Amino acid sequence: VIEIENVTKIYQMGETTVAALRGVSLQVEKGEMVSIMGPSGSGKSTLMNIIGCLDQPTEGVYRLDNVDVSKMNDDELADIRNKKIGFVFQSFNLLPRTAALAQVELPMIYAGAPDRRKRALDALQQVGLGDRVHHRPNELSGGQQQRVAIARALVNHPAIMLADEPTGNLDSVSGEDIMNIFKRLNREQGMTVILVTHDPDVAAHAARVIHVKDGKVTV
Amino acid sequence: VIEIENVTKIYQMGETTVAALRGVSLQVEKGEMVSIMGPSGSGKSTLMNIIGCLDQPTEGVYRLDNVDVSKMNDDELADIRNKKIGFVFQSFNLLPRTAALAQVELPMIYAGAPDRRKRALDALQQVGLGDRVHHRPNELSGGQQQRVAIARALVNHPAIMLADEPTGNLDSVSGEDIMNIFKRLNREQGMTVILVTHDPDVAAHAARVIHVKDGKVTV
Ligand SMILES: Nc1ncnc2c1ncn2[C@@H]1O[C@H](COP(=O)(O)OP(=O)(O)OP(=O)(O)O)[C@@H](O)[C@H]1O
Ligand SMILES: Nc1ncnc2c1ncn2[C@@H]1O[C@H](COP(=O)(O)OP(=O)(O)OP(=O)(O)O)[C@@H](O)[C@H]1O
Ligand SMILES: [Mg+2]
Ligand SMILES: [Mg+2]
Repeated sequence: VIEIENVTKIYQMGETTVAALRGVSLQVEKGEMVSIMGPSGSGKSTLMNIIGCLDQPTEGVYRLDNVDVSKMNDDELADIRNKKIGFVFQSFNLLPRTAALAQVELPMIYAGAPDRRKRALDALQQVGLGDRVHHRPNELSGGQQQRVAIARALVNHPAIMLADEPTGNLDSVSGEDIMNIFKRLNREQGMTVILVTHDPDVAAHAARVIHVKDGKVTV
Repeated sequence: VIEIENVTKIYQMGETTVAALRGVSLQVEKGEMVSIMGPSGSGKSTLMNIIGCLDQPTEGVYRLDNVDVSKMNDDELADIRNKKIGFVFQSFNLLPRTAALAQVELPMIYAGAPDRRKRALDALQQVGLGDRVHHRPNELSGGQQQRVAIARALVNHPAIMLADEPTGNLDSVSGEDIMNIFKRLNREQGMTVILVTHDPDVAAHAARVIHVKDGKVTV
């Protein structure tokens, strides 16, 4: 369902060039659960942003469900980002003045979904934040903010979950709970899952691990 | 050097009360290296903010080098935060539009230190960011931002290092490098180190581990 072909991402900074991705190719089948691991700065988040249709490659092709993403118009892209893909960002990207409940309801407003409040409460309950629904981000711990971001990514039942280091701020028990949610959705609903992680125990939950180093996929 | 006596921290949110710390006592000797571990939301960052003089307890006493912190005036507090304590925040707290080099020079400007540029370059080199010194935070990976925060905390040679999950966004090799920097400064310069971490491998570098659960220290 995800085909990345020889993708390159170059940042131009004045006279310097930073090559974040240098010819990456990978394929992920529908319903697969894969992990991406690699050193800090090796290109993992850059790759995730391209897969999530939040960024365009400098060269190469990205096909999502057999459609070349660079040929899509803005409406099609917005639709994909809102309904097809759930994204847990490495730095959470929560709205600073918005309570947890509203943060998780937001994707459903865009998708025009019914039962928003109930579904948002369910999602927050599932990630252990049932008693924190009215807290804003600065009234939440780091791991609680991370879990709001996870609940928000899950709430539209996306076909593809992209999670960039989703357990980095969590103790091992909370981390396990999150991984069990992802695995259950993968098993029961066929949700395709791509997880970036620095934790080998987390990576072990996936069927295979893709290693990234210096902007390249190493076998 | 650090004496926390029966400290409580209560947040009032309209009609609800959240007790983030519920009678915590602990002591850290000069030159010690200790870890703090505990579930997400258990009160670790709240405790660190009090130790770092960034927040006041609701009840209880905090003595730093035998002086009651609540009796200090603003100048004394500013001085402590700038020169005596280095703080690595869980969410980095970098200035969004400032390049890495300037971020690391900033504490030295406040401290009136000489050789700022050279020392900032050295610190960034030590954390593996010698080739990223002109990048702003949105041009850096998550782990690179974390390392800028670490370099910034070290650069004034503080007597006390408070690091709140300093390796959460780092692969194991980069994480080891950071731990080795902390251990070397602890050993060679007697820097007192308090590390919050979810990673038992990281906690193992410390002489002892303090466990926090539901706002209390458990033995
Ligand atoms: N300003 C606030 N108002 C209300 N509650 C708050 C506020 N700040 C923190 N809390 C609550 O206090 C508790 C402790 O938060 P703290 O950030 O210390 O946890 P933590 O142990 O650092 O967690 P993590 O491992 O997830 O970073 C949390 O349950 C949090 O929801
Ligand atoms: N806007 C930008 N301009 C210039 N360089 C950038 C930009 N964004 C990212 N980079 C560089 O691209 C490289 C890859 O970044 P990326 O965020 O993908 O790394 P990562 O593998 O996710 O790292 P981490 O594990 O630390 O999160 C890094 O070396 C980074 O400095
Ligand atoms: Mg990243
Ligand atoms: Mg915390």
